[in-house]
Amino acid sequence: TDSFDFSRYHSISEIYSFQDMLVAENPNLVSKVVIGQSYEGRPLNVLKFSTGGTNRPAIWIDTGIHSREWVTQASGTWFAKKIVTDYGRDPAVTAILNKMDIFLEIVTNPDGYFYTHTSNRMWRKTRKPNSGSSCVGVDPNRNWDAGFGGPGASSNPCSETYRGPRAHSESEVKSIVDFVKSHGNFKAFISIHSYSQMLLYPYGYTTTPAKDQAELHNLAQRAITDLASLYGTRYRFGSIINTIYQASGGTIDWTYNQGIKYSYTFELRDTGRYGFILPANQIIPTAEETWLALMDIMDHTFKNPY
Amino acid sequence: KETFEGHQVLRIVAKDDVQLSLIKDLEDMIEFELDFWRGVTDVATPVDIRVPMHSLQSVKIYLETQDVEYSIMIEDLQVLLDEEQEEMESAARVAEPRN
Repeated sequence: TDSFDFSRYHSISEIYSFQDMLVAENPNLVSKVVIGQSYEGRPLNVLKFSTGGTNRPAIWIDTGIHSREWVTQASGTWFAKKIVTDYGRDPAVTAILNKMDIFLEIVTNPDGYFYTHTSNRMWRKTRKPNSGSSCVGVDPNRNWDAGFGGPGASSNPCSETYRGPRAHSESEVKSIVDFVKSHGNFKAFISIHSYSQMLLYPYGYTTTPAKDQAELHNLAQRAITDLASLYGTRYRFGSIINTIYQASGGTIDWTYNQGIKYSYTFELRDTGRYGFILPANQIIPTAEETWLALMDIMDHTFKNPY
Repeated sequence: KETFEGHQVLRIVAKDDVQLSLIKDLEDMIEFELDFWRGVTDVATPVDIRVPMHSLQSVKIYLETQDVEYSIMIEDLQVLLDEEQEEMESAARVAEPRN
């Protein structure tokens, strides 16, 4: 994987090959956990970074739940290599991995991602047909059992924010739900989207402040400050509902309600005028700056066990 | 393969909350087949909307008659997608021998 070109976008098969290569190169640090299958039968691969122990406190990072947000899957691939490269070299990463596990799902919506490469670059949702409608797919960030069906999601299968027929109806979502519940020891959950430069914490479905709001806010502030220190990329931060809009059935509202205190959503850059079509030459700078913020959150999680 | 010739992405900046709700009303105009890349949040944050060619004129007239300010963020989406595809393919060609 040293020769993998992180500065360009890759197909799903190239990313899956990268994952297998990384595992093969680092048998004592990286393994691949298949937590389920997508609707079209693709494996939902999660890379597990662990230095031992059983069921250690863990950190979850996912990218690509909205398939067209290509800079996120590309950044996730870079994160995977960064973790392997830094373990044993960077004191903070080494300290974290000596006590905690990191789980990284790079292609969280594989059917959608494949579809963006082959049929429709603008595709965002899953690819499961909706009975009674000619429109396909559910927004996997509206399908979680957290305020599900409330304002901030659509009941129209043709909408980009269609919540689905019921909570956890999408296998891509249900597989994570089951994995998180069976693991039972996640302490941080970070779901990465693009674009609009934001770092968000719960809630999205209610204006009720999260009970840990003060701590989440302060940590977010520190994280975006460090992020901006690299290339000056300016982020906004706050709770989902106060910073962007009401969104029901969201990922991190569910994880927070599961007791995973450090639940965050990133909206990565486009600082210019490209939107989802961020040029590939911005992949590495985006991943590098995001990593600084991720490290703040992971380090804080490590130093504040609960 | 879905293509996007003539689709434009408009970056819309509301002056006040009244204009913000006018922009939000666009979400319900299903016939325009709009794709909100960046949804309506607050006055300070621009709204980015992909507009198919068949709706462009209507949407621009709607915005201009309400004196809502917008700029064209992407002139022709397909041109950008073709560039992205070409870059992926050429990078893959370079990488091939190495692999």
